[in-house]
Amino acid sequence: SEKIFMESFIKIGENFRIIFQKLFKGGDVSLKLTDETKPLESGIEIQAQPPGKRARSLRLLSGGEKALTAIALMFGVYMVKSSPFCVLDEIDAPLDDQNVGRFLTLLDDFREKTQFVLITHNKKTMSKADTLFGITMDEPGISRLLSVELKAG
Amino acid sequence: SEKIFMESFIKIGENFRIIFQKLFKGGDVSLKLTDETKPLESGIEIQAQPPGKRARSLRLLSGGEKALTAIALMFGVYMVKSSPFCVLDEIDAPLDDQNVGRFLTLLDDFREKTQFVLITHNKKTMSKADTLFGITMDEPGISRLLSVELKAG
Amino acid sequence: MFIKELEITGFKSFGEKTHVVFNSNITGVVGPNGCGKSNILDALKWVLGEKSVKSMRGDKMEDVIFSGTENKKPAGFAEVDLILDNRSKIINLDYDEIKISRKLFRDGQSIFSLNDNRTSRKEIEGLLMDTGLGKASYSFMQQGQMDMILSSKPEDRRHIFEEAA
Amino acid sequence: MFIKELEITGFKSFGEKTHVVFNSNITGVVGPNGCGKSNILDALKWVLGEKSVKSMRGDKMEDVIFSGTENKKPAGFAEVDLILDNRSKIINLDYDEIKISRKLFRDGQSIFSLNDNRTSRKEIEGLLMDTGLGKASYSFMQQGQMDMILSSKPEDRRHIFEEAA
Ligand SMILES: Nc1ncnc2c1ncn2[C@@H]1O[C@H](COP(=O)(O)OP(=O)(O)OP(=O)(O)O)[C@@H](O)[C@H]1O
Ligand SMILES: Nc1ncnc2c1ncn2[C@@H]1O[C@H](COP(=O)(O)OP(=O)(O)OP(=O)(O)O)[C@@H](O)[C@H]1O
Ligand SMILES: [Mg+2]
Ligand SMILES: [Mg+2]
Repeated sequence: SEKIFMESFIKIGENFRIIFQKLFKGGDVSLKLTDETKPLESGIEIQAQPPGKRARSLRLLSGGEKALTAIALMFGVYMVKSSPFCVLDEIDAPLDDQNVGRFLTLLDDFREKTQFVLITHNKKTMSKADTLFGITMDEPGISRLLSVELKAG
Repeated sequence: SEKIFMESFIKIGENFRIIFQKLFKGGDVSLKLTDETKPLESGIEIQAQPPGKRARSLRLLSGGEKALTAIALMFGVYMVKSSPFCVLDEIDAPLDDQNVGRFLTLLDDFREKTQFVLITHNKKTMSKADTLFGITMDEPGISRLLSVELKAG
Repeated sequence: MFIKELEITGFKSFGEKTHVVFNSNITGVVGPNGCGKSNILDALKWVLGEKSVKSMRGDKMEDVIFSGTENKKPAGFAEVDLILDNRSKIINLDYDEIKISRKLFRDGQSIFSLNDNRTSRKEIEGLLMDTGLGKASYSFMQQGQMDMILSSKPEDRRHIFEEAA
Repeated sequence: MFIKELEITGFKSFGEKTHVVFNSNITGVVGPNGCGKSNILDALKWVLGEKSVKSMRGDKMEDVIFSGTENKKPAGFAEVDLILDNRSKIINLDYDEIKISRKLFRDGQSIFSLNDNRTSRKEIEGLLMDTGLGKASYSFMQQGQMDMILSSKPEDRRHIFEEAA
């Protein structure tokens, strides 16, 4: 009901800030209800300000900044009510090398309780995985699991 | 009018097929009017079938297949009425290494008449450029052109 | 790991039976464009009871059944089996291992099974209800979908927050 | 090359005057997330007369003016100057080089110039009409927008084809 929603909403806002500041090495965010008198119906306002920049409309953020902000929010929600596994499909695609690294470091905070499956084309992300599955289509149109590369240590 | 539209539409369809088959090394596409009796109002149906696969809804194509198909279509239009320059902003993002290579090879067909500006995070794309501009924000929030690396030959 | 094994037969591009064994906390899935990586994510969503055809990129539910190639006939059904580690009893059943299966035939007949006993989707949904698994938005961050929560209108964002509450 | 030089002052994240000289047929633009690469594309669109604030990711046209940082005051105006090689007379004017400028002040005053002579947007649009430059969809393939032509409804796709005809 209202109380339950507000508690989790406030917690998500705090998590969102913590994770955003980890990924951006600074900056600030805010998560607000457009109408605080109607928590169960109100829309949700998001503000995000990378370090050293002024808070502007989310739309003015760059492709990579938006992606990193969305990651911070989704993981902020995740901290409140997580699932035992999480499949991430190419969410590193818009990120530059440094931000991929920061995203991968973030996974360390979750990996104990959460099993991750990372679908990716990114070499840094591939080396973070303990196990790598390669999918191929040597026969056109038919997927095969071709290789399982286990990393030592 | 109708005649002009149909001529360019048919040409675009042919170009689309040629470029698609270059990028996918095979396969087929079709570009049709939903209502052939009303060329100036009709919607436009697109079908794309990568080699060895059956024609299915565009939505079932993978992220990279959609990106490559969109590139084939945009360049197909471009061949009919080109502009002297073209700015491509990270359109290589969803492509695997091999497809980035095929996309870069495609640019050779256009580079004589068209000046390209390629915004990218991809190392293969960077090495295709004759000149590289680096943009940085050492002072947060302020963009600077930091380096111009000219490639020999 | 929570997901131990996944077996996919006749589901989307998996025209042949494919067995995936998970044995680590971070598993990478790689391969060229169109080879079937996102289809694995779809298979996982589907076996957990996903109802929305659109969210699996199809037009009708039958679209998830392998539709054949030049050299291989279309499949008569799609089947995905998921084996879960339940030692922590995250699912309220007295088993250390739980197998969830979903099978869809071309004529539309749909079969859900729990440890090889036929059950209903509602049953599966009920079991997964409090585990966080039932709700796709946490467990699956899909290709190209991350942007949406930021670009959607304030009113349209509620569902993510409501699911968490 | 057709685009010879671009000078950007007070436009979006270009708080300081930035001069870009183009001298090759394939120019790469690289840098970390958020450094300003797509803003360069926006600057090019804008100086060529782009009317749509939305297509430049803003809410109002004033959003393109550098809005300052902790250490630098907001700019009073945004200005972009574009120098084009017109030896092929693609633009119907008897000049080998053409300079197009656009300036926007905070109070909304907007100034277009052609070779340093004040002109109107309509004039600029007219000159660019048959060059392919006026229509953004060919010359600019924007970040994250490529998918749209495939995912839009058949009726909504017409504009690309109409522009080409
Ligand atoms: N019912 C079906 N039968 C056969 N093939 C199918 C079916 N549904 C989808 N496919 C095929 O699956 C392929 C898409 O697979 P998927 O989306 O998993 O690719 P991907 O590996 O994620 O690629 P990318 O790296 O480009 O995202 C498409 O080529 C599509 O034609
Ligand atoms: N009016 C403005 N004043 C100052 N900064 C602005 C203004 N408008 C946008 N910005 C800033 O410009 C940055 C976005 O730049 P841009 O979109 O060019 O990045 P990018 O280099 O393309 O990054 P990516 O690789 O992530 O796509 C944002 O951080 C945004 O805050
Ligand atoms: Mg995919
Ligand atoms: Mg960008």
